[in-house]
Amino acid sequence: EDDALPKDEL
Amino acid sequence: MNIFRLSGDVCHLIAIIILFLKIWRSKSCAGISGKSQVLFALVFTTRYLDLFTSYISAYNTVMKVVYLLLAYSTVGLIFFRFRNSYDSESDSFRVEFLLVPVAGLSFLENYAFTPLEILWTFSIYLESVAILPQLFMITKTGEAESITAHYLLFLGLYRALYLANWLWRFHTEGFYDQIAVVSGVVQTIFYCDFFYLYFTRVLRGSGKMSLP
Repeated sequence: EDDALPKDEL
Repeated sequence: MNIFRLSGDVCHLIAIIILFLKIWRSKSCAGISGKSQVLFALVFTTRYLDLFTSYISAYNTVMKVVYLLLAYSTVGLIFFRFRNSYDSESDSFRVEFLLVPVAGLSFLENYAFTPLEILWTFSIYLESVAILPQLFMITKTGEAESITAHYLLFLGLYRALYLANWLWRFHTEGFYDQIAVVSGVVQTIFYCDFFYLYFTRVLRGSGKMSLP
């Protein structure tokens, strides 16, 4: 789960 | 945030507003694929579930809410308020041919096997193909009103600007979101043919864009 990127894009 | 990303978001917003106002003012959704609009509403819904789990910025939250509200309002105009003008005969793309592979792929190829992450992946894959019913409809009827063409132009610009954003972010911060980038490239390719038609026919020609 650590590889999940933060979803700052829309 | 960089200029490509910001312009991309603004073009996306303009596209959605153009479509909403076109339907609202003309009181008609003729030539618009209701299926594509439902798919976009589904894209926003499954992608923005993180509104409830994580806060990123005021900009991020506001844009997500606005996209969601406009997407559902447009669907509402097409299927409820102006449903008499909805051309379901021409909007005959089989969306299950998109939904099933996209759902399958999001289970197989994702960053983490968790419900939110799978739904986010689903939304990314689905967005890349969600415009196909609209493009299919234009091909079938053989023409698009220029305002519909402007809508598609801004949607395509949004995609192209996001590609520039990813190139920029890769060079400046080493950021690389494989799922989003690969899907984004696929999505942008779908607009290339349309871009060509737009510049050769809509800008030079009459009010309408006809397909060969």
